[in-house]
Amino acid sequence: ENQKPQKDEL
Amino acid sequence: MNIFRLSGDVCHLIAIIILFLKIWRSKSCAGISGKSQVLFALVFTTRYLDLFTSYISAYNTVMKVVYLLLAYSTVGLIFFRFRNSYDSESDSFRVEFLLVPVAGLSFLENYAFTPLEILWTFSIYLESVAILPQLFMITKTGEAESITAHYLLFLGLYRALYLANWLWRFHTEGFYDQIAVVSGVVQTIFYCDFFYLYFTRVLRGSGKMSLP
Repeated sequence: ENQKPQKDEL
Repeated sequence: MNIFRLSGDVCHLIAIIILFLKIWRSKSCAGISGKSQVLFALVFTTRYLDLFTSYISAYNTVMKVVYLLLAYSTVGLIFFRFRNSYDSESDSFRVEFLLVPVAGLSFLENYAFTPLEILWTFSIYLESVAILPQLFMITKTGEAESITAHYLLFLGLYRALYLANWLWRFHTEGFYDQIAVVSGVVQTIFYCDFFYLYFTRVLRGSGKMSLP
């Protein structure tokens, strides 16, 4: 699995 | 939040509003690809499922809800209220050629193999190609009204500004979302040819944009 970034974009 | 991200979001919002108002005021969706608009509604739906699972900010929540409402309203105008003006003959792009590979890729390349993550990834991949039915329609009919061209310009600006946003975030925060960035670059490339046509034809000429 890839590292999961925080999804704060639209 | 930085200036590129904020202006990107605003350009996206302006694009969606331009399209909605154009259809609403002219009572016609001639020249608009209903398929692209359905794909965008699907993009927002599958991406913003996190409205129910995680709170980020009031700005984030409000923008998501506004995008969703406008996307579905536009689809409603095209397929219900003004469906007589819908040019289904010209809107002949085969969307299954986009949906099937995009769905397959989102199962293969994602951040986590969970339903929400796969749907989020699907939305990112789908957004990068969702405009193709619209561009295909313009190529097929050979022209676009200038207002449709303005819509595409703001959508393209939104993409370009998001690229600037990612560069900025990478340098200032070390933030890097590989899936979003790669898809975003692909998506922006689709607009390059259109940008060229926009600046050489719409701004210098008048009225309609014709393709060679």
